[in-house]
Amino acid sequence: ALNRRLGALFKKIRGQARLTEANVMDAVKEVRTALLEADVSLAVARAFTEEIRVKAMGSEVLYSIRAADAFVKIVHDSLVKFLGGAVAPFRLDRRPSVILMMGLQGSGKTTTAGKLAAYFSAQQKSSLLTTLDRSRPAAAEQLEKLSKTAGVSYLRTAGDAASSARAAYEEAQRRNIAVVVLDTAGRTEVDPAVFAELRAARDAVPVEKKILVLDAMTGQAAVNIAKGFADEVGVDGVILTKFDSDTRGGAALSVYHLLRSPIVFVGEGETLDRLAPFHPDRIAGRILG
Amino acid sequence: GAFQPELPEEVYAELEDRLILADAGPATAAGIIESIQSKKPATVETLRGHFRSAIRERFSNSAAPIFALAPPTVWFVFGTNGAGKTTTAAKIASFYKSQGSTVGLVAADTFRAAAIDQLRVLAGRAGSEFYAMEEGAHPSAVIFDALSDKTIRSCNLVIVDTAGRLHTKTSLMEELAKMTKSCEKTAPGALTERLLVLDGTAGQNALVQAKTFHASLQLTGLIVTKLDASAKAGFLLAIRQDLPGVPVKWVGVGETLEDIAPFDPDAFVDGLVG
Ligand SMILES: Nc1nc2c(ncn2[C@@H]2O[C@H](COP(=O)(O)OP(=O)(O)OP(=O)(O)O)[C@@H](O)[C@H]2O)c(=O)[nH]1
Ligand SMILES: Nc1nc2c(ncn2[C@@H]2O[C@H](COP(=O)(O)OP(=O)(O)OP(=O)(O)O)[C@@H](O)[C@H]2O)c(=O)[nH]1
Ligand SMILES: [Mg+2]
Ligand SMILES: [Mg+2]
Repeated sequence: ALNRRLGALFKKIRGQARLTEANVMDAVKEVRTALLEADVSLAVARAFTEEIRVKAMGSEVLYSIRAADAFVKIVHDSLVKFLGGAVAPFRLDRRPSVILMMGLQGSGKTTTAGKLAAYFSAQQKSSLLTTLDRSRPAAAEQLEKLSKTAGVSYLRTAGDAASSARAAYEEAQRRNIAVVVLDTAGRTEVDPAVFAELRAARDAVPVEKKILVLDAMTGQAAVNIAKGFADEVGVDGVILTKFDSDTRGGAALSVYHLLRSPIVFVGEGETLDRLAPFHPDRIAGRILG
Repeated sequence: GAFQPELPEEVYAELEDRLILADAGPATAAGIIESIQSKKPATVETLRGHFRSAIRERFSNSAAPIFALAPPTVWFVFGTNGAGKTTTAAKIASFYKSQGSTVGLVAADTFRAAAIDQLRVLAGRAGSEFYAMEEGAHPSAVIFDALSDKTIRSCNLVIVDTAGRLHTKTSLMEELAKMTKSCEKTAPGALTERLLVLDGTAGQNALVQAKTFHASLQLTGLIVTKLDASAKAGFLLAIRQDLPGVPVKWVGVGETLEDIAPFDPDAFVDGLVG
């Protein structure tokens, strides 16, 4: 953990009245290592530690007897302050509100679609789920079973993304359903052609929230993934999944740094009740180990 | 001898950055750079040669699949949620089917919605036998029943698909260990591969996944999926160092049944070194 490493580092200079610039450089190196071990992207780790260096040089940590703790506090508070920008109330203003789920293969889109429906149910808001995924075997069965578990409506659609999105939207209008969640197939950003389908859905109906579903254990690729989806389709919010693992979750920092769109929820388990609000202090604590 | 000027710091920094961007992790990246620096390469060509071999030497040359003395051979695939287990199990079945083997797929994920349906479709596409019980059945019971079944027992190769599980969930790890014991009791000597499926887009968490699964299940190999995405799976460098007895056996490079290949360390190093 960063605390322990800085403690070991500053132990060697305990006799000093104040930290030198060289001491701060050594500490900043440890911060950078901690961020990289937590899967924060290289560019963001660099930018962040430079900010920390400037803050440390201008602060009382230089004169602190408990320099290690004071230094960690600077880092922790900076992370929390920065990620605080990622907290925003998840407000839906339209009726029906359409949410488009997107993300890498296996990131948790289908499960999270079910979780969102359960979340809205708890708020007395009705949902209609459908999938535009025509490639994954039993994708429709999976979402239909989750809809049943959540006690929400499910629409079987066939055909392309635009017509399926329209069918779901019109069904929700007909039945006065509050929210439509469109599940989509997983895709990687490597071939930009794969995004055409998402754009077709986005353009076929008024999509209120385009949500990037990202696995919390994602490594340096998180930035490429986020950039791909943002550039090709647009991202209104991020849901970080599998946060119940022991992954440090630095991808959250990198993706927020790039997109500046809110982290609207965190997935913390396999069952439909495991959707929680995003707390900056929790992820800051995990990133720092 | 003649004075040997050192190569500029930027040359090393660029390589270290490349390793970090490939998810090698800062400690592994620094270690590899230090080992190269200590060799004092005089030219960039020599440096690149050291860089390549420092990475290549971490991968063993003996990563052949292990078969039982007599059919059926049974392989388990397990790993964290969404890593690609089900798809990979079917890919491997298809791989051997197309070589003339009779293959079977056992749907031991009785937990996740439509997991059995998903594998059933894939088994059909792979031309493989298929065994499942009802959703919600006890996974150890599925294993016992499957390996008592005549059709499954007559397959050359049987691959058992299991539910995704986080290595941090003790009861789920225990469930998996019990499933392997159920297999060994029902078909002694058949279980020859315990394969951890790792998501190629993962970061440093892959290392603790590998260590935790290995401690509990004695892995015989690793499978890395989604290498067709932009990620480079540099975490394998640390895993190979910390778990030298666990070779990388297969890589997944796409979503169709053909997108699987035996691990090729030279191709992997090419992808990493560039
Ligand atoms: N532990 C844990 N598992 C999760 C979470 N969210 C999803 N999962 C699991 O992750 C796996 C993949 O979830 P899916 O919903 O099928 O992922 P997907 O993005 O729809 O996958 P594709 O459609 O194939 O791209 C499943 O086993 C889910 O149960 C979470 O927050 N925690
Ligand atoms: N691009 C790409 N996608 C892959 C690869 N392997 C699996 N996938 C996709 O990843 C997603 C998840 O695959 P699954 O096989 O369902 O993963 P799993 O580990 O069985 O998931 P759970 O059982 O829910 O834990 C699916 O959309 C697959 O098509 C791969 O090598 N490349
Ligand atoms: Mg899905
Ligand atoms: Mg599966």
